[in-house]
Amino acid sequence: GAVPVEEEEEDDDDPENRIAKKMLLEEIKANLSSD
Amino acid sequence: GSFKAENERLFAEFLECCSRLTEEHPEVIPFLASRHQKASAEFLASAEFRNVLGRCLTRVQSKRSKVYVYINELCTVLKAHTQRRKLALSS
Repeated sequence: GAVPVEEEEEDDDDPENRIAKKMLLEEIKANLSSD
Repeated sequence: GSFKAENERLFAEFLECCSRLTEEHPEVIPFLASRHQKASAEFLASAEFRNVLGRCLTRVQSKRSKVYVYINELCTVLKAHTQRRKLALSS
């Protein structure tokens, strides 16, 4: 029979990377609005 | 000696590498490029910048999952060396 696969983890999503991405995108947004 | 040419090559390589990894946010690369443009010529030709660039490039190539960490690091360094704008104030 079929074996259910339960792997939905985001393996490549590094927490440090997520924070850096958020900071960077916020800075870009702030820069765009100040220009 | 000046590291200008070498730094330009390393920066272009870093941009190319990152642009493939940040396709979901196409605004990131132009932002990094504008930070680079605004940095002082002295810093862009320095050994310090070469070291930062070399380190970021090596890291992003081995740990792609941290691409934004390295871009953020480079942006911070470039921001710290932004050319001071001369205010042309006439009274």
